[in-house]
Amino acid sequence: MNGVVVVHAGAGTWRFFNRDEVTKVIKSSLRAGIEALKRGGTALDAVVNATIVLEDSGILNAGLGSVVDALGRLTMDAGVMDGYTGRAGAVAAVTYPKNPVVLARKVMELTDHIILSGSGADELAFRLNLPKHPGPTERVLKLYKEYVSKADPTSVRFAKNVKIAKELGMLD
Amino acid sequence: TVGAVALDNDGRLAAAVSTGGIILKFPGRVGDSAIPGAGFYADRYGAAVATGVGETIMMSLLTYRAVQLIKEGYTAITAAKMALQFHTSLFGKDTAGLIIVDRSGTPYGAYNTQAMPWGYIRVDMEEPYISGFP
Repeated sequence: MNGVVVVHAGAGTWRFFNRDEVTKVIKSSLRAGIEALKRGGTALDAVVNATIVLEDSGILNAGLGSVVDALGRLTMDAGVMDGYTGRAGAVAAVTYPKNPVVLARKVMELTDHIILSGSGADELAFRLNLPKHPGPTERVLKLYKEYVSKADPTSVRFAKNVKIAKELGMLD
Repeated sequence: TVGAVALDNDGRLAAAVSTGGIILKFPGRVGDSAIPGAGFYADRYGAAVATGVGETIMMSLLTYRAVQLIKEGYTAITAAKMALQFHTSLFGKDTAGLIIVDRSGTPYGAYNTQAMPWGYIRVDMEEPYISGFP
């Protein structure tokens, strides 16, 4: 039997993370993916199962651990693609689902579209009875407060964002 | 951002990606993770998933580019390196990373950031391979 699963936990500096904790999550994700293949599942089953584990970890920037926007709200993106059929599905700026990757798969399998965004995608998640996201973690909210408190347009990467958000009163 | 690519026993490839985006992003902003060919792509030759600054990944079509290079005959490793090199030439360092697998089952992770924890496992492996920490 052949099969391989590859996962990543995000590119960046990774200065403030516990290496052992992240390694454990990556291993769990890989095992979830490969178990799907061993059970006779497809590559699509494997990547979705692996990604759910990463989303559910709460320590990575996706699913439960997602960071927040300038208003302190969660808006998540996700996508899936099946290389055999050439079909793809994606969701953008969704707030409802705990696992946006599952909703992306539903878009691919149940609709005639490729990308659903915002309230329409959230409505689909609700009507499909997908688990609801509980909201940002304490870690993310703490991070947000730190960023907002030092939201100096000259000192952050997305200076234009911060400048316009401050001008429009969006950073409180 | 997190993501996964896989090859199954029937030779089928797939890609999945999920993200909360960038902290303090403008409300309504959509990144590369929702865009096929940018944040994720798969065909019968390869599958790839990207991570990094979405605004740059959307413009370089990073994952589509990497998989196209596989289709042109490059290995997954060379394709990932070449696609990322092209991306870096446009947008500089600290902007992106990607994982990839081709139809022979060769996995690889490439990044121009300080780190990108990634790993892979094959059906016949006891322990996964993990790499990419700073």
